[in-house]
Amino acid sequence: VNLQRRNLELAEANRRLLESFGVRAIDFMGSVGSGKTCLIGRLVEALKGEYRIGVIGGDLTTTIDMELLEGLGVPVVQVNTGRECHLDANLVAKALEKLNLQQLDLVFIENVGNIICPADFPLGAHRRVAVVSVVESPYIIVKHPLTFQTVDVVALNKVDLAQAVGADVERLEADIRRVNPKLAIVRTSCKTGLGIQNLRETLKL
Amino acid sequence: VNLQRRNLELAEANRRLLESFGVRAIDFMGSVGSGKTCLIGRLVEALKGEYRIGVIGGDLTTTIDMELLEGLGVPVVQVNTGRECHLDANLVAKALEKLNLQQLDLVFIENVGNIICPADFPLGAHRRVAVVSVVESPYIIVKHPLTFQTVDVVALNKVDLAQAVGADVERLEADIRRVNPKLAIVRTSCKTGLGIQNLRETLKL
Ligand SMILES: Nc1nc2c(ncn2[C@@H]2O[C@H](COP(=O)(O)OP(=O)(O)OP(=O)(O)O)[C@@H](O)[C@H]2O)c(=O)[nH]1
Ligand SMILES: Nc1nc2c(ncn2[C@@H]2O[C@H](COP(=O)(O)OP(=O)(O)OP(=O)(O)O)[C@@H](O)[C@H]2O)c(=O)[nH]1
Ligand SMILES: [Mg+2]
Ligand SMILES: [Mg+2]
Repeated sequence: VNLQRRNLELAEANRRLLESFGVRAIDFMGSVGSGKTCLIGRLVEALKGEYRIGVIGGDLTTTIDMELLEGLGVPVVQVNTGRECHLDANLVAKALEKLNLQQLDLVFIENVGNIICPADFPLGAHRRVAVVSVVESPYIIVKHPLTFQTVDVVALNKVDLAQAVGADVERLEADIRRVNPKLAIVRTSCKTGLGIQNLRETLKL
Repeated sequence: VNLQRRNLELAEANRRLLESFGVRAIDFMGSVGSGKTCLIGRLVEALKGEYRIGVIGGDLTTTIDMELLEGLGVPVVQVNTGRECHLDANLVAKALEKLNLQQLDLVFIENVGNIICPADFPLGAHRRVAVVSVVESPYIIVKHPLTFQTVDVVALNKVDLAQAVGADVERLEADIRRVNPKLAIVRTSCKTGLGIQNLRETLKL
């Protein structure tokens, strides 16, 4: 609990730092393989003409995702958390020091792939997106109420696979609305590009 | 670190307790929706004629999985961890007290849906199975090296969906062998029943 209070203070400091440079930050969390890197990549491609974008990415030990996004021509900072199942505001503060915020408008943060841990650790971003693959489990929403209390937007991803796996997307949406009626919900297929425009508009980008 | 040493002591106590009653325990971990409940259900159906089985299940706040398995006619104990992303040996010790170990031969433990957190917290079971859905991400193995050091068996599940989502099962198997050559790997489809016989034999059941 003390850890979380300390994290909250650091998150607020991150927020003030970003705002002092006029930089907006969006934090993407979600279970392993839900589509965070893919969706960030799609947004980078759609937006890099209009915004100067930087990306911070957290994984336990690998650099795969950030290498991929670096290939899109944006500055990236890789954070490796070792065994920690989530980014925290302290790690993000250190990562922000490695970005030239003077020359950026927008920072995307990809959290460690985990649907539970990040819920307790805000990072200081202006918005948090939960990326949920419709393919994993019909109970994924109802089993993680805290997560869905602590985000602003849900990207219901991989809708192109819904039929093949017998997923009930309507039902998942209804679960989301019941858990947190204030959430904005965007159906996406990172594969086909469906919903990417809608996602950027929802994020006011 | 002290937490983990304490957990290890409690895990060893659980193991001794189980062995004093001649009860074998198998712990199933894996990411959200990977198929843990489904596979445990399949094993219960296949084995309840030969073994007296009990099940312990961990979830943050819900009882869905254990209600489902209870419907198969076995005693179940629901553990709710609140915000904790993994079961621990202490919670399992308390759950074991609620089972009549005198009248059981086999206990299945379903861990909280999370591919990272349980790796640091052995429970005292005789075997740990990692259930991995082939549908989530091609990098799921290489991104979680510690997890695959700490299990005995991997059930590569949802193989019936591999073609529909373009998953490379061979590659995932190769990743597993590279991360931990000692692991037994079983391809399963909990939907069709493929690999269930193989899984029980691998678990020496
Ligand atoms: N069919 C389909 N595949 C997708 C979609 N989005 C992502 N994928 C695939 O799913 C896999 C995982 O996507 P990622 O973007 O790496 O997921 P992630 O959330 O970043 O995963 P981690 O960072 O490892 O937790 C990749 O093989 C993607 O190509 C989608 O909408 N439809
Ligand atoms: N097509 C297919 N679906 C499967 C398979 N195994 C499980 N499922 C489905 O995948 C969903 C999740 O399965 P579960 O057994 O609940 O997964 P779990 O690991 O227990 O999930 P949590 O306990 O919530 O973390 C369910 O809708 C299952 O019916 C499989 O091999 N093939
Ligand atoms: Mg990623
Ligand atoms: Mg389950």
